[in-house]
Amino acid sequence: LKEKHKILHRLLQNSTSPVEL
Amino acid sequence: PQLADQKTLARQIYEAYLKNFSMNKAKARTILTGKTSNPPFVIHDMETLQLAEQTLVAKMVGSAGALKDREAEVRIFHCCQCTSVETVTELTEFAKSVPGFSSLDLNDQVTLLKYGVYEALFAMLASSMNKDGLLVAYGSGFITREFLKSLRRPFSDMMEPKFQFAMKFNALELDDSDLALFVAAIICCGDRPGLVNVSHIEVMQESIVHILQLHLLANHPDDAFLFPKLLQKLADLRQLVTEHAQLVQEIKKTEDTSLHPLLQEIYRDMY
Repeated sequence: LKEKHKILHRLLQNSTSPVEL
Repeated sequence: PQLADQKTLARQIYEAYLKNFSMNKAKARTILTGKTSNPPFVIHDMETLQLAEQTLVAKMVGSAGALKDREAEVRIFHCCQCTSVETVTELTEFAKSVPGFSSLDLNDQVTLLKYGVYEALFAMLASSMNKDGLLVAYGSGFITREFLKSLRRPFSDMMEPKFQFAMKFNALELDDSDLALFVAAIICCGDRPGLVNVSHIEVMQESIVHILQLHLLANHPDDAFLFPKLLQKLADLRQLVTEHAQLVQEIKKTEDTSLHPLLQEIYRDMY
């Protein structure tokens, strides 16, 4: 599941990494 | 001691809500009721949309970017996506601040967000809506319901169901302290497909829902049925998200538009 949701996973683990709009 | 614990949890969730969301109901209502010195710019036709794009949402649309020459419907759809991505990011931070959430299995955290974020997003979107339109660009703009309805299909079908939900939801007159617990209850939901440790989440859900019930009784002593009414809204939101996901899939298939990778992750194999 983590593999299919890499951005969600990254947001959960690291709040400082921005999501490119 | 138990009541003290419950009050502490309710306060923690409310504080996390105020800290993590850039817009809340109190702010939105101040703007919508005209109690600010700077009223929002009203977007009601193609001309006012273009004006707003040059000023309010220039960063989102990228005035010099690839979307500049695309039709209005596609540009608005892109703006909706940008706002959704920002809100999903805020919701993730909010979820992490809910006591117990971060100690859940990481796969389950992903599942709870995947299925919960759009329900939470539409519940919170109601705060920025009235019967005539919707606040956009952090409250600096107001796009009218009629203008959104006048777009070509399938884009015109995007927002009207959210307005219809919002009008009924807003009639419950929840405030931000109620909404904070309601959003936490949406996310910590034990019956999402594919959860590994259901019992762990159910324990969290039970305590949040119980606190929500007590909070509503104290905060709305005149409406004894507010709690069951809100439980019904959980079911309505699930239906709203199912229909929204179908519409997005249709747009993806039939229109030449891109979908943000984060939103693709959420929609893929959702329902």
